[in-house]
Amino acid sequence: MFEAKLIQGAILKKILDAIKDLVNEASWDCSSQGMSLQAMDTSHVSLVAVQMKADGFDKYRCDRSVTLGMNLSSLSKILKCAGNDDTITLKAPDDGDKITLVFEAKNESETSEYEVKLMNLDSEYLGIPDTPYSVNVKMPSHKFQRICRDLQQIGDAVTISCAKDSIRFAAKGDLGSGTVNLCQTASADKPEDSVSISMQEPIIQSFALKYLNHFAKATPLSPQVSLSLSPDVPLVVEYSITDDDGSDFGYIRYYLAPKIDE
Amino acid sequence: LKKQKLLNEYFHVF
Repeated sequence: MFEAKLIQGAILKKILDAIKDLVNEASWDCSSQGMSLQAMDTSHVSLVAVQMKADGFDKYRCDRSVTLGMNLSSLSKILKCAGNDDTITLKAPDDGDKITLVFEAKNESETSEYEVKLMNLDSEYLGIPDTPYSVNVKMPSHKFQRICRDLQQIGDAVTISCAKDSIRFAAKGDLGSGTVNLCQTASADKPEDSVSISMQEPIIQSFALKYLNHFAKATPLSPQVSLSLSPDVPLVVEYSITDDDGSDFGYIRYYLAPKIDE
Repeated sequence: LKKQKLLNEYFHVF
């Protein structure tokens, strides 16, 4: 039997909003450590990896590791039926062909129960090497979302270049060009407003803004976003997920292959 | 013009 209860059900709603437009179908790998998902988009240009730790749930039981293959847009539609303050419980028998979702309203007066069919997905896994990155930038996630949205008006690709204490996003297209320059902040008064850059060597790389704007749908999950870049390896965009009492619940990590000169 | 690379060129597919 697999059963996972999350009092802060809104986290699960936001995770599905953050991945459903990028990946149609994916499998949740559930083990005693927690729930994880890894899937590429259909073009194999980007990949999303989600991790939710077992001890981040309010109740977590996983007798045997199970793989729950699902259509994510269906799951997202069901999760839209849950209120933002609802407790969400996922339940699946070990050899079942469906998963049950239970939504309990805060005042315990209302309980909803939905069943979603499971799918047999022969998902291919990618081995992602743990490489040290030349550049890591931590910045406010809403700033990253706005920059990607603004620059997509100008062109379909952004060139990210990093110096010691600043990061530059540049785009150009038929109507013209645009650049956004962010300087590293000193000790910002609010940590979530800070921009911090650690650079081993300068980089300059280009990426398709279409995918970055998909990634930015994870913005509601985390006040900060972390960008990791190295020459000629995919970009990593990571949103760490903490719950209300600030403990680490997991992360959403996106990988994006670069665009290179012909 | 820039060519879009694929993840399979960087990560090993199992």
